[in-house]
Order: sequence, then structure tokens, then C-alpha cells
Amino acid sequence: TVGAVAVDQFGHTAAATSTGGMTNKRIGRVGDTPVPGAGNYANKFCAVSGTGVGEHFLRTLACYEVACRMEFGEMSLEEAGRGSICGGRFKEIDGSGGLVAVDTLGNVCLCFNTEGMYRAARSSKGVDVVAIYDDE
Amino acid sequence: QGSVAIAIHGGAGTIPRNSMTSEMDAELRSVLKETVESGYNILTQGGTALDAVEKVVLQMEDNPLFNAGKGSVFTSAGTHEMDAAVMEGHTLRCGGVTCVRGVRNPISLARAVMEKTRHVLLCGEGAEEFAREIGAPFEPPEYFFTKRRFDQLQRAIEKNVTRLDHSVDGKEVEGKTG
Repeated sequence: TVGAVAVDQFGHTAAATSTGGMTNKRIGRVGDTPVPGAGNYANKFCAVSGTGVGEHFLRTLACYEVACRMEFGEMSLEEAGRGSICGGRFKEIDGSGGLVAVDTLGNVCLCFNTEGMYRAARSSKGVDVVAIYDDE
Repeated sequence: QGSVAIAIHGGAGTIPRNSMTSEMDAELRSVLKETVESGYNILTQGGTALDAVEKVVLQMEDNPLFNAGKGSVFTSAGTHEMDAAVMEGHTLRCGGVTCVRGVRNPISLARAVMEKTRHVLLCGEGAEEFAREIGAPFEPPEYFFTKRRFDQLQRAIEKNVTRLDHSVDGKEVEGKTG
């Protein structure tokens, strides 16, 4: 799965996600990617794109949960992203995956609970990251 | 003028260091850097977040290193089925396609669903018919064939498991796939 999230000069966010699914998947199986709120979500607070086991994202609406944690829990983007993917319902069901997210202020969150995630980010606030493994 | 930012991912999962050669590691990092830079340039030149995310995902769909578009993994039937979605935050507009075959860039088709239909999600044959109506590029099955993905399918069939594209032996997600 690949994905991208961005915030532009107007403070508008967007999220895009695309996948070929899982190797040897059953024909007709749909993962998280095209389901709004599960593996792809954006609103006036943030934009989020997920990757990992789609069924786990579908069951927990992990990407929407990031936005909810920000809006109703008044969490920062980083707290909301980590809370959704490393805690809460995702952890309860032993979910596996990661997400990238940005908020309207230009903050970036790259978080996952797996051994690695191919990821990169760049912002006008000085963020410049390219990484693969969890200890980077 | 507000802050601009972009973040990308190319998949998450079991990625042990010893499973990748130094050349592959370097190539992946180079592609990730190049891709995020191209999206960042769109934003700094006044482009919209929607344009930036579509452009960078499209680039990754065209790169066989990633499990999307050209590099998509095989289904149990030895075919390719792709899903994609896009969402715009300030309008809550979104569009998606599922289980499409042969479409070169599902992410652009998802954006077209958002912008050119009254719907959010189109699947399978209906999505492919819509793609033909708007003149979206299609590719033959050979375009989506990569030996690495084919070998992954053979190993998954032998063990009767379903796997994330970069998972290693012993980290299967589920058993029976029919």
C-alpha cells in the first residue's frame, strides 16, 4: 500500500491511498484503502493515510479515530496518531500497521506498530525525513 | 501564507534489516526522497494539497517497488485487483474505487469518482466502465507482472496464507483463502 497526506498554503488537507491488496488474497476482498475513515480520511483538522492489515483498519476506523482524538479529545496530531495506531481499539484487536498524518498547522506524524514502515516527510517547518525501520 | 507539509508511506509491516540488500535499501530511500520532494515542490509553488497527494501516489503506483498500480501483488487467482481512495479535508469530498483490474492509475480514477460523479465508491466492473467512459489509461496484465511478486504468490500458495507484500515467512496474516 502507498499513501500520501498534505496540507497546502490555505490550510486545506488531503489524503490519498492506493493498494494492490495482499498476496494470495481472495478475489473481491476489499482492504481498508478505499473506505473513508478506515484507511483514508481528511477533515478540517488533519489528513490521514493508513497501511497494514486492512481488516484491522476497517474494524477500528483507525484513520477517523485520529481526527476524533484531535477534535473531541483535544490531542495534538502526534498524540492522536500514536494513540490510534499504538493504543486504543487497534491495540485491543492486536492490529498491525501504521499511518502518516498532517494537521492544518503543518505538523507531521509518522507512526506504526510494526518492525518498519517505508516513509518520508517534508515540511516548511523543517521536517525532512526518509526512513524505513522502527529505530530510525 | 500558512505552513505546508507532506508525508508519504510505501507500506508497513515486517521489514527485517537482513531481508533487504544494501542496494535495495538505498534505492527505496532514494525513491522515497524523490517522491516526497516532488510533492513538496507542488505545495511550495502554490499547488493544492489534493494535487500534491494525487501526484505522489501516482508516482508510486508507476514504480514496481511498491504494492500499488504497476507493482501490485497477485490475488489467489493470479490476477491483480487494486483499490484506491482520495479525500479532501475542507470539503469532506471523497472518492474511491475497489477491485479494479487493468487501470494504470487507480488513484486518479478515485479522484475522478470524487469530482465527476455523485458517488463516493465504485467497485469492480462498474468502476472499470467509468474508467473507460472518462478515458482513463488501461494496461495489459503483463504491465503488472513482476517476478518478485509472482514468486511471493507461489510461496503464499504453498503455505496457503495471505500476506502483506513485504512480510517474511512466519508472519502470515491469515490461513485459508479458498
